[in-house]
Amino acid sequence: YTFFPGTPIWPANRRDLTYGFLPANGLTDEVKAVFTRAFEKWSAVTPLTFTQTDSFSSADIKIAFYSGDHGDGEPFDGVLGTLAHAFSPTNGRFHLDQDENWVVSGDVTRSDLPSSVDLESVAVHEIGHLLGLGHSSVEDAIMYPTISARTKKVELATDDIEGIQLLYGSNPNYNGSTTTSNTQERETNDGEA
Amino acid sequence: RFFPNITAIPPWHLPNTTSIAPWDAFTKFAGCQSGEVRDGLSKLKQYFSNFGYIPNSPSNFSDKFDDELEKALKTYQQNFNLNVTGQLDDKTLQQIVRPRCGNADIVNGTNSMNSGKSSSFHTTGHFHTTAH
Repeated sequence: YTFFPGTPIWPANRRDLTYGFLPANGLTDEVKAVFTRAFEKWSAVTPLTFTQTDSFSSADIKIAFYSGDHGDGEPFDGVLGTLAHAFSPTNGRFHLDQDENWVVSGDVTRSDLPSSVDLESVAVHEIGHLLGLGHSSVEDAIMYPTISARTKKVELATDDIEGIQLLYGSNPNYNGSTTTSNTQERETNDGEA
Repeated sequence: RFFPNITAIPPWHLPNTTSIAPWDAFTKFAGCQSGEVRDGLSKLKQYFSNFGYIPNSPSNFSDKFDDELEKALKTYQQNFNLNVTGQLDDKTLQQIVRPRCGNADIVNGTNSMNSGKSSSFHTTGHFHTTAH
């Protein structure tokens, strides 16, 4: 695990965070539920809580899908390539590439669409950035920078948990049992597991 | 484009996405050696610049495989647990073209991704490190 320079975190008086969705995206409840599941991965191991709000402007974490240049100096590039990015605490901006073929449910590893990307996998990774984690070189870790198409990877690895608990401490109910490194992969190009 | 339960969608209903991913063209640089000039190599340098491996971002990178690119490659290979050769070998290129997070691996010149230790906190006056 790594942290951003200066180790920015959410301050002690802002540990119950809200998240909202850009209204213009018109996301369905099914899509929003993917993010709820992703936030739960991190709240399970930390004292942080995450609550959805209908007020995008006042949300601590602002989730939005954009295409191409969307004004933050980090334009998206169409199908595959860059999938999403997120800012360090306490900025809260979480942007995803609208042009990706996002899979919301079902077994992405069995998709017939070669460019399918699992939304929950990317969401869990980007939330790590929003909370203060940088990229990790541990391949099983959620915070590893790359993810192949048609791959699902949503469980926090020991590396992720150690990093986030250094920043915020542990959830009092966390007993270590959620630590897994199960990674389901189906590579599109080279067939590696 | 959202796909609920994609495995339940008949293949003939899926969109025809034969377009090439943005970085697939980099595979043509396989075997390119230091000192060589290859058309489009500047875009690979821009890739490394975007993710923090080349600190400065000039408006126009050259198409020459120079020392700056070799240094970026070595750091990238270290971060992704590849053989540190400084060369555009197949495994390195396979890693480069994978979809990824847009956040940089190296922020403000600080690379801690594969340092072996991760700096954490100044706590009681001493510098505490945690082994991976």
